Amino acid sequence: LNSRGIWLSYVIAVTILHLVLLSIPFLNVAQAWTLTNVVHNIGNYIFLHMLKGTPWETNWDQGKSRLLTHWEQIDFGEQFTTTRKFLFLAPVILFILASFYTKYDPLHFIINLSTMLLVLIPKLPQLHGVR
Amino acid sequence: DSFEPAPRVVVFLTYLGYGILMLFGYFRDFLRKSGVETTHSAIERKNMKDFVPLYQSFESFYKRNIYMRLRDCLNRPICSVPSAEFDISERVSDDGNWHLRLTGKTRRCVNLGSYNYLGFAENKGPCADAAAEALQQYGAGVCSTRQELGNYKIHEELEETTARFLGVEDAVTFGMGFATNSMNIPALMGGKGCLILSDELNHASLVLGARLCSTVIKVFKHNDIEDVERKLREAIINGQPRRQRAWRKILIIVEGIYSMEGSIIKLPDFIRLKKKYGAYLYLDEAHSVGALGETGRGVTEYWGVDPRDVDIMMGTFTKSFGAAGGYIAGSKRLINHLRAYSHSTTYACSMSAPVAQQVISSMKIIMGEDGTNRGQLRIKQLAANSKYFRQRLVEMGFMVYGNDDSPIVPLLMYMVPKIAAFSREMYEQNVGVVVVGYPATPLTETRARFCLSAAHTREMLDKVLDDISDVGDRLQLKYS
Amino acid sequence: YRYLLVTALYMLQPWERHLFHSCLAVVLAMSVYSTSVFF
Repeated sequence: LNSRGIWLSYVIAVTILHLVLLSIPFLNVAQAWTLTNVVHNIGNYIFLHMLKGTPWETNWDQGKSRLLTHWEQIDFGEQFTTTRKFLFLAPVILFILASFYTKYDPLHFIINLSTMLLVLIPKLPQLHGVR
Repeated sequence: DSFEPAPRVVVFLTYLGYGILMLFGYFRDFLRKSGVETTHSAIERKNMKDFVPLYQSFESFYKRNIYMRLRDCLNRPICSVPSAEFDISERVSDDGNWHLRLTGKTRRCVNLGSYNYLGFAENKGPCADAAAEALQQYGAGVCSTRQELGNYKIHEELEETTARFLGVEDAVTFGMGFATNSMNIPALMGGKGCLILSDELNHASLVLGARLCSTVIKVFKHNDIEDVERKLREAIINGQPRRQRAWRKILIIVEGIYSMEGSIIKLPDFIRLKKKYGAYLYLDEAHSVGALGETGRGVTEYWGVDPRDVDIMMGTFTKSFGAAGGYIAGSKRLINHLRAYSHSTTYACSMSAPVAQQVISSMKIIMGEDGTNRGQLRIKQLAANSKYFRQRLVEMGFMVYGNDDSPIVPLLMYMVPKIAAFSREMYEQNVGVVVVGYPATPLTETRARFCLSAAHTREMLDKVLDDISDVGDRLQLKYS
Repeated sequence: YRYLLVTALYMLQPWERHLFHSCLAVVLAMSVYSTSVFF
């Protein structure tokens, strides 16, 4: 997540997701944006806060990372790094965009807000390592 | 050292490729879990489900779904001595590389994958004869440790020769290169209040050795002197965590040549730093001893610094001497301490005598003690081959990392499928290459790593370079 | 060949590639349809 081009790839991947949802005939723009936001946040939550360990053997750390989520392993657990800030901001920006394109409709707002909180709360430094 | 960054488009396409492979990986896992597809990997037995799981299924996700797809390109069995050319056994698979079976055929290939810098990996010549004689005299295995009955005369001769070769007071040798790091760093940095500063690209054996002792470990950016100095200053100013007491010992661990990057350590700067701050310097010369310097003494001779300025000189006999095992060299006091307290001398069997003889013979040839200048010629040949090969690749437009003088030439490919295609295509051209991907390299920097040898002739290299250029055009690898 | 290399489809088995291409075709068809409806 620190290496070159990962942020660009992240933005492009979310854009592709949105375009695929937008191309579904029976979805209107508001539904496409809310679905983009929901799919992104659920994927974000699963990969960063639910899956523990690494998808490859890390035999050099005696299995220490096996108990940590991906988010807790970023930058060896150091808080407030640029990568963390980026991953914290992405759902917020997506939420703002989704609210704008759903014309602040209450139902969409509740769905978007709740999924955004779902991914922001585990990212708080106070919850690092909390189970 | 040159580390040209990749074009952004290439990096994005690399991530896109990983994304697609992960999507299909989850899809295949779903098919396996629902029984549609047979699972070939190890799984828990039904009646063991109440026990602690033996297999971390997520941890082998990458292995199941990415590594398996290119497994035929990795760990190819060879059935000859790994000299300039070798015989590769042909393998086929009927189930997506889960089971590979030998066809019985072999293919003679140019060997660009083995560590054989000075070309001592031979099954004939003075080294092989001397090793055979040692085999007759001492037998194959030493079934005891150095501190008990496994201390032969040949081991002492090997240690004297090594100390003389490196220009230090004394040396102790071990039967395994990896263990030389992982078993001796704990013997050097035991107890609380010690700090280790380690390069981020250090070899797994250094990482394991550092983790086995209860020291604080700080990682600095690869070969970055400013970063080391900054971390060193902070560590000395702040002292130990919580109690702020001064550190008892600070050890800086670096490598002479980084085998994945092809970069060479800036040794004079590190020596200046350690003198300035009173730290110790541990130099792992696994790849540089024998391969660098006018007379092959390694990175200390390459930079023209006094070997005695390096507190702990470590190296292996695998890459340049056609043997196995490793050594630690330095002051007599250090070596006596290691002989007494190292895990290896206490628990591990000593180095096999024929292997020790192979090292002694090749080391004497390098030093010219055999009365010929063959050692010098090999060193010059290796240096010429390395420079020539690297510069030709750069001219062709490939992305090449590292230092001109390094005998390791990493050619960057970035996308995972390209390393598989490259390895297969070069195999068709009868060239044996090593391709490397995550986790041995950063995720987006998969590469082919060429190891040059003094045994390669210019004709061989030209043929290989033409093949690489053809394959590079076909696979669009000329990113630079 | 280059397209397969760049999109990592080179590492997939043939039936996986067909599956990927059919998904891609569906998405493109929907995009074309939605774009035409939109305009």
